Amino acid sequence: ALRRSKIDDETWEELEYALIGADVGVEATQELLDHLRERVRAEGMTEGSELLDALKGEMKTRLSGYDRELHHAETSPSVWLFVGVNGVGKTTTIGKVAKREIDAGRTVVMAAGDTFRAAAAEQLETWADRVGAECVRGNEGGDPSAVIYDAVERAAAINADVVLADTAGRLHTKVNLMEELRKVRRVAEKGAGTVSEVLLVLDATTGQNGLVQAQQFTEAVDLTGVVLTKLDGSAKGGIIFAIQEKLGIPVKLVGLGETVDDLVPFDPDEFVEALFA
Amino acid sequence: ALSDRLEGIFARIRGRGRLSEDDVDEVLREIRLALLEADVNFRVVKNFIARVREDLVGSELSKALNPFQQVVQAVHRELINTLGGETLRITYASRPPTVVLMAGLQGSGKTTNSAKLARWFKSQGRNPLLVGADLQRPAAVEQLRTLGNQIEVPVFSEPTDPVSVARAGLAEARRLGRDVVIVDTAGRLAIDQEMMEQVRQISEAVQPHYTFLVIDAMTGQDAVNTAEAFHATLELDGVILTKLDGDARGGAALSVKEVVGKPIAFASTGEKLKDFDLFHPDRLAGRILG
Ligand SMILES: Nc1nc2c(ncn2[C@@H]2O[C@H](COP(=O)(O)OP(=O)(O)OP(=O)(O)O)[C@@H](O)[C@H]2O)c(=O)[nH]1
Ligand SMILES: Nc1nc2c(ncn2[C@@H]2O[C@H](COP(=O)(O)OP(=O)(O)OP(=O)(O)O)[C@@H](O)[C@H]2O)c(=O)[nH]1
Ligand SMILES: [Mg+2]
Ligand SMILES: [Mg+2]
Repeated sequence: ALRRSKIDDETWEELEYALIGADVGVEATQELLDHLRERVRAEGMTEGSELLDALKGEMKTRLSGYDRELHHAETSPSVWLFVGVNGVGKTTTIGKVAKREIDAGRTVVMAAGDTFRAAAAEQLETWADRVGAECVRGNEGGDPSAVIYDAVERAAAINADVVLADTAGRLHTKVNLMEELRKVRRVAEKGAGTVSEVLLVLDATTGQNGLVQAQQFTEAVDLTGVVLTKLDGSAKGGIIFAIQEKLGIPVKLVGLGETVDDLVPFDPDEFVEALFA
Repeated sequence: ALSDRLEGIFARIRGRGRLSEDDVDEVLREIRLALLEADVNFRVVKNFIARVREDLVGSELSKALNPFQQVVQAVHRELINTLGGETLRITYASRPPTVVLMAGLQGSGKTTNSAKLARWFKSQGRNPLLVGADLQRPAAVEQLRTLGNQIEVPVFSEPTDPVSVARAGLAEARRLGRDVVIVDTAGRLAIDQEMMEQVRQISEAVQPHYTFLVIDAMTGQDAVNTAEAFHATLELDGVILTKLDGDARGGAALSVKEVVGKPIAFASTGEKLKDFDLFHPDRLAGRILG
């Protein structure tokens, strides 16, 4: 809330700090505030509260109008690929999405596509047991594409609706790992499956690197959306503003905790209100 | 990069022969933007810029042959001073074992770096024991056991509760004659009162000689909140900075160092257990400046 009642330099500074502090980033913040300055001139705003409302309204407008559905393909099984850098919440998110799908009456097969990290398959298998989904895994160190291919074949055999494919965390700076991911995406469609979602899982505590991640991952595997995790913490996840504006990639889901039910659809209004709370 | 931004300004003022107050302000504005883009917390940036201004005001820039160089050097110097200071030298407990506690947010790299640290202690001639006190994340203990096997370090855990596991792990280390104990804990939010109380109790139970906050190098503005809360609850001895093999500028490290006032002890630079070493402030300083 703006402490000053009349708009002055301190008012603008407070707004700048709120945006920067929320990881909206320098460029997006400057752009938003420059646009707001024009509106103040044009509309003759004088109160700090008017200014905050105008900024919130502007951000909400810019964040709305995106496709936030998780799409199923015309023919089953659909394949939803979960990608992202290390430790962001991909495996946990798959557990939550599986529960969501099962509650909606659909059958889910999980693919343990992280064949690299210690106990990755065991972690996913635990989630599968918890929600009542099948989990197809391979051997540690095996080919991730083969695991996902097998999972899709299994899903087709049992008439499952969706394959949730887990992948190993990887930094976009690793050329060979991004190439491996491209192959994973290609192979996921070789069999009976159709890739209808490629979701970047992004940690809300991430700073400006989040935009770089989105740029690199979409270049590699053509992202359909973002899952913003750990928004139950104090971080605001403001980097998604630039991700949506610059790359047109919508945030579809938000992770709000570590249990199976802690997943909600992304709501632009709630997000903007929380940013300034 | 900061150098490009500053070059533009200096090219314009070079002809004038002396630097005015306004010129210095303009330069400092560019440095501020570069640091914010590097994820340094905006409050930390404010204090940092004030310090750099003091350096520059006293340094007779207008008389310098190459004022541009002087500014970049002043910023670089101030960054290294803030990030560095004394390297953490591990001193071992006179009555073993030396207890190390690993804490931090979810997914920051605690479990992997517990194993990396164990491997590092082995290279120093020590005999560590890993204690898996994360009983909440699915397969967390398996993860630690798998990593322990890779480096032939024993792993202790039991399905009781985190505080009891930590305590029992310490007893086990004494029983086995291990001289270092590394306690891995569950990731937790700094604003989760219950979980922060739990880690405080773990600390109370094992009285660590070293408590490390494990921080992801790509963390943004919120790093300050995290560092303050963990430091208030646990009294940190150092920070372990992870995922430095990415291209995040790493400004969170500056924020954390500023707020906690304890050394960044180690740097994790990859997914393999060998990608781990003592922290070098000069490398990070260059990276933050961009
Ligand atoms: N508070 C909170 N924690 C979360 C959320 N999502 C995931 N986590 C936690 O984040 C940590 C990492 O989650 P994982 O699912 O293992 O992340 P990952 O991306 O699969 O990690 P890698 O496979 O190692 O790259 C775990 O401790 C999760 O419980 C969330 O929305 N909120
Ligand atoms: N690229 C890279 N990955 C790392 C580094 N350190 C850890 N990781 C990876 O980061 C992910 C998370 O590591 P964990 O050790 O599971 O993190 P954690 O803090 O124990 O996670 P929680 O217990 O869920 O809070 C894993 O995929 C690790 O392999 C690093 O320096 N570089
Ligand atoms: Mg995973
Ligand atoms: Mg862990």
